[in-house]
Amino acid sequence: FHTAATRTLFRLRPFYFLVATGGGYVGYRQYEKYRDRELERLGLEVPPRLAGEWEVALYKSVPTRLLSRAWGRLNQVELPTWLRKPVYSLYIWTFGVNMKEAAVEDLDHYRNLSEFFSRKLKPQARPVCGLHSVISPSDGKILNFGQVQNCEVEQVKGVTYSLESFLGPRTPGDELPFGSQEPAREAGQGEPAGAAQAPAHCSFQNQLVTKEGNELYHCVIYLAPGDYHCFHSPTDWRVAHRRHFPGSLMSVNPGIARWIKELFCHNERVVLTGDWKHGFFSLTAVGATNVGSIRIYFDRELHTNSPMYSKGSYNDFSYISHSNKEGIPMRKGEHLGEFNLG
Amino acid sequence: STIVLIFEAPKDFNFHLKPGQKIRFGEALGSL
Repeated sequence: FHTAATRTLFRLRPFYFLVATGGGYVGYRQYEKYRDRELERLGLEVPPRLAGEWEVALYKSVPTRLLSRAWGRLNQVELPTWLRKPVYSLYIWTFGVNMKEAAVEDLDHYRNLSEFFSRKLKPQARPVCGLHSVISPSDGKILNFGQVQNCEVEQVKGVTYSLESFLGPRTPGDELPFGSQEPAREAGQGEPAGAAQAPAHCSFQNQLVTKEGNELYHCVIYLAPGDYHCFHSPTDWRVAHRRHFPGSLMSVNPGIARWIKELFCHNERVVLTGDWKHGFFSLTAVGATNVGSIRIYFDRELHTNSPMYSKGSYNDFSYISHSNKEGIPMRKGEHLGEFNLG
Repeated sequence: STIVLIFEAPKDFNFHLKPGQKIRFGEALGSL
């Protein structure tokens, strides 16, 4: 009896230790939030509280890609017809989906949640603005926008990430809008762009801007789980190149974007670059835990969220070839791609 | 998921946006 009690106690100790440390950590974070709210109430500017390296490392150690693929497998299971309405109605209620805009309103039509998640809209549901040169490529929430300063892009107010880490280093070849003449780099051999020295950093931004007097602008759009998850061409442009960064699939909701600096450089993403009437143009789709897969309709070679990948690598693919010098022409509002569950 | 646009444009390019606002596909982001 005596040894049994000790053994049990010994076994239970790690559990209690985890509960105590976890509870203490959560409690401290709540206290920090309370204190920030009080400071804001007094009208004081509260600097964004960024995650420490150990917190980012701990978060990155969570097998988010595995979880994402498992979530995707689960949502590929075909639901029996009687179960479809309850399941999709719960999703609609939870995330405020407006089914009146969906091309197919009948919930029984969608065999599983993946199909429901990738639903299309009625063409007239989203008229494309003819007046302005750049439109929103998707539904969502504007996290941040403005001019890019000193090669740093703001993911949310006050929290930045490096432009060069995000887009990756300039790639050889005159067909690219980066326009560098560096020796060719084997696809997938890219090292993290942060390897560039500080002086190159600022020149990186200057090399993206191809015309005298122009500036570099950015806009970050967050798609919530209930949003329409296809995306379209934001302007008339030519897509010349795709760079796929396999990576983590941390959540990208605004709260996490305020907490983890360089979040978008950690996550799996697909960078499309090319040019429009004013020069360089790029659209990047960044994956997240529940939405780990990214499809680009004209790019059958692209496979995202696959099990095998080497950290920090990226894969380049050029849409310009001997037979196609122009790249892929995209009209403003044209279907470009979609995010998929898992 | 998130979409990030990074592009060059003349200095007088203007965004017609407010941080935190909801937006829908097809609505204006900005223009010259």
